[in-house]
Formats: sequence, C-alpha cells, structure tokens
Amino acid sequence: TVGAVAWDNEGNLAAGVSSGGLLLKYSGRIGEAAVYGAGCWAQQSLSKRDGMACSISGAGEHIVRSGLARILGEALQSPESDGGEVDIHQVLLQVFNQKFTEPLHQRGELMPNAGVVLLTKERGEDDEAVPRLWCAFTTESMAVAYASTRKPSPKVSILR
Amino acid sequence: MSTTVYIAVHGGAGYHGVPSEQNVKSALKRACAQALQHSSLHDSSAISVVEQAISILEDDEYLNAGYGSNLTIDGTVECDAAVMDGLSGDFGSVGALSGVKNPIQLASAVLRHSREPDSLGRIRPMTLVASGAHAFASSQGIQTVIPNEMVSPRAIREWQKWKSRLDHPTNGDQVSLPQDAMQD
Repeated sequence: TVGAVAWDNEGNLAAGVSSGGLLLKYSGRIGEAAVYGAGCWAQQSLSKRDGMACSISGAGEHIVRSGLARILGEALQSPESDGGEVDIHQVLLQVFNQKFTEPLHQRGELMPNAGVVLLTKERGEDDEAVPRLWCAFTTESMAVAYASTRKPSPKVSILR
Repeated sequence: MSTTVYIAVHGGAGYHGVPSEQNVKSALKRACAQALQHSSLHDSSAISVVEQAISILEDDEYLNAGYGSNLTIDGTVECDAAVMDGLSGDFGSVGALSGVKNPIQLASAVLRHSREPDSLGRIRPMTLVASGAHAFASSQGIQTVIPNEMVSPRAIREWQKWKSRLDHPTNGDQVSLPQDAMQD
C-alpha cells in the first residue's frame, strides 16, 4: 500500500491511499484503501486553523472493521480541540493499543497490524497554523518521506 | 496564510527488506519532488498534489500498488484506491479494479463526479468497483491498459513461490504466509 497527505497553498488538506491488496487474495476482495473512513481521512475547520489528513496501511479486514482513519479524525476533533490542545501522541497510542494489539478472533490469527502517516495543523506563533507530521505503526517498519515548497529536498526514512 | 505546499507520502506499513530499501526510498523521494513540481506548474490543490504523488508510487514496481501490486489467487492485479478532500469532506474510491494504470486518478475522478447529484437528483456513488469502475475510467478518458501489463516480474515470482506452497503444502502443514503478505 502507498499513500499521501498534502497541505496546499490555500491551507486545504487532502489524503489518499492506493493498494494492490493481499498476496493470493480472493478476486473481488477489497481492503481499506477502497472503503470510506478506513484507508484515508481528511478534515479541516472552517477557519483552516485546525485539521488533519491521514493515510493508512496494514491488515485490511481489521482496519475496515475499526474504520481507523475516521476514528482518528473523530478523536482529533474532540471538544478539547476547541481552543484546548489534543494530545495527539496520546490519541495515537490509545487508538492503536485499543484496536491493534489483540487478534480479533482467537484462531491463531496473525496480529492485526496497521500504520498511519498523519499530518496535523497546530497553532504556531501568533496563532498561525503550522504543520506537524506523525507516524505510528505496529508493523516491523514503515517507509515515509516528506517535503515542502519551502524545503523541496525530500527527507526519506524507513522507520523501524 | 502560509503559501507553502507540504507533502508526505508512505510506502506501506510492513516489512521493508534491505534489498528493496533503496528502491523504495528513491520512489518516495521522487513522488514528493514531482508532486511539488506539478503543484507549482499546474494545479496546486491538495487533492491534485496527493493524486500526483500517489500516481508516481503506483508506477513503481517495488511498491504494492498499481504496477507491481500483489497478485490475487488467480494471478491477476486488482487495485483499491481512495482520496478525500479536507475542505469539502468529499470522498472518492475504487475497488477490485483491473486494467487501469493509475487507480488513484480514477478515485479522484469518482470524487469529482460525486460532488453533484445526477440529472435525476440522485446522489452519485462515491465508490465504484470492478468492471463498473473500469467502464467509468473509459468514460472519463482515464488511461486503461491490458490487465496483464500491471503484473510485474517480481510479483509473479512472489506469487509462484507462495501459490505452489499453498497447492503443495509440505508435510501437510498449514501454509502460513509471511505477515507482510497479509497486509494491504
């Protein structure tokens, strides 16, 4: 699976995901990359000072069941975010610990794995929105890269 | 308001072994660079930046999307893709799609198409799958290919390895695919 999140020069956010799915999958099977609320999510406030965009990869059936991208969006849109600060690190830890540390069915199923790249808007100096990039995963590794028109040389890393 | 455009991409959560690490890294860097370049020359909307970046990643055989995707039990490529607009909340996706070079471009076309109700006042679909999605691609002028052109030599080797184990388990053991093969 591959994915992207972007913040454009009008302050709008977008997210996307694309996947070939599972090796030896049934023909006709779809994973999180096709399902609303599962593989990607993007939202922003009218003032454009708050918002998030995320792209997800991992065990499709678990991610679809949990609607992972959407619950991250909803968790980050909690009332505290109206003027208060949401602890994004805590939200990611909580969601991943709740949803992706136990197999859903105890038939020796592999551990459900997931990873997310998340772009959020934070309040910088003089209350302007500034970007912050997050990555969380329960798999062995996740490959990420980022760049901006201000710093066009991409930074890339295979996080482990 | 900042006029800077930001992009972040990922190549999947799972197992990235050393042999392919450099290929994955260069694909991710190319995706960032070309998406930003496209945004400064053409359409700088966040959706367009996402679409450009993911199209580059879909064309790379070392990543599990587009060309080089994992193969189905039948040895074919069937892709999923989605895009979401933070400003409007609009969403577009395709599923189990064959024969389209860049599934993310079709997902984006579905999003644009679903913004307005149709002439009968019906809400248009935000997800299209399989042959219906392919037909929509043709109607929108999005590049279609012969399905087999999406199958990479590397994907065939992986498929042959695990399909033969599936068909001929040694000592009657249950074949357990590597965790990475079990993830999107």
